[in-house]
Amino acid sequence: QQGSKVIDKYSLYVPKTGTFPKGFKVASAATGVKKNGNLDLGIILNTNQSYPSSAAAVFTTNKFKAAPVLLSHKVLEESSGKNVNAIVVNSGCANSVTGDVGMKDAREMVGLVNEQLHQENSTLVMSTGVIGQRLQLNKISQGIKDIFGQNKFGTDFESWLNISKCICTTDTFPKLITSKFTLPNGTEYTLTGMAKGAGMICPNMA
Amino acid sequence: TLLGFIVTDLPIQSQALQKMLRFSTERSFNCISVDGDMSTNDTICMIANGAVETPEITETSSDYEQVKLQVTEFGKRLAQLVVRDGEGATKFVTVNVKNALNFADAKIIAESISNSMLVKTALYGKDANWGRILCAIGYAKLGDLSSLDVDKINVSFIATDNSEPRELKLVVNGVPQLEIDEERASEILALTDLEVLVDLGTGSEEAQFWTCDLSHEYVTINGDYRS
Repeated sequence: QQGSKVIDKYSLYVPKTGTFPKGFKVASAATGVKKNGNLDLGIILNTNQSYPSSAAAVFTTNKFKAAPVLLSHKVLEESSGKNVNAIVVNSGCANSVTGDVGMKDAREMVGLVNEQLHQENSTLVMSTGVIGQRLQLNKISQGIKDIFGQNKFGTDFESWLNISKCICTTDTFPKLITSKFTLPNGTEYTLTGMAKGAGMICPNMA
Repeated sequence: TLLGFIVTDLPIQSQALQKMLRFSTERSFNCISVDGDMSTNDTICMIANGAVETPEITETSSDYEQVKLQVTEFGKRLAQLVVRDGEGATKFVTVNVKNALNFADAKIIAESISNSMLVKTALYGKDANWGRILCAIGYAKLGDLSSLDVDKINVSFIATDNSEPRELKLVVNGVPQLEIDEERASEILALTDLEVLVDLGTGSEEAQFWTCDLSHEYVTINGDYRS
């Protein structure tokens, strides 16, 4: 009964509207990797052509780095953080402790998105979910092709909310925040952030 | 596992962006805990696509500091949502360690308190257990003990609902306050948001860490997880 005071976290912490940064579009899909059929694949895409995009990341310092961590780190190193225009994320399977085949699967995920962008080294990849299992690449590959083939991308609030849902595992609510800021010269810019996490949480990223 | 991404339409040069994200992470995503476990997949990435017409921001830009601090506060907000959603969490806890000799010590002490199962279960049980907090400070993995002075340490609970008295002193200059106002302690610990304040009195640096309580629900969720 100690925890009996149930808080409706969803209505407390999930926004109902939002304005989002220029030049990004997002998409999500339910590929079937999640047993419950929920959204479990998302892609963020930079569509702005006026400036070569910059990317940065911090990664877990756990000794057993997952395949997506190792590959994303490699992409950033090889690209020096320039012209990275996409992030692809899957949930339901962490692709961790999966050895060489896990690396091959992560490369295939990245490769499929790079192909659509007609660019090399332009996609970061993240996975989360059960450790020690291989990605169900058939479902994820189909999901990526469907997202691009059916142009499931959007810039509306619902699209952003859905991609923050597709990365959830044991989360009870999607974590999406977005804010506008103004520089001293009057320029307005936007930060939008999404996160997932509810268990196995004490990161020390570098 | 913690995953997250932050995107912006500001033009930020990639080295500057990496430095900004590292600074922000050190004060936000690396300052949270639900269960003290570090995943194999934790990743936070950021893309700046420059869709907004303004000069590129580099480490020498006059706007660099302001944007860095805005990204840091933004990161804190996002990181705290993860803790609020901690498995089985019924409390959101801010651990404030101040007046430490250096930031690293303040952060290590705050993390030690935040990861103590005994502190987290005490908070779940609404028990003003200063002994467990002091114990967690005492075994923190500090490089040396210069930030700790047993005669200068103060530990308090701070009411987060602006009710008065805001501060419930549990330890004053190393001396436990045995005549604690139990009624007031119960009021403060009944709140969903809690704040533990530790004043080390050996410097001027401070750090914040966010954690949650440890409840039966956490065990239920993770006990029947099948991988």
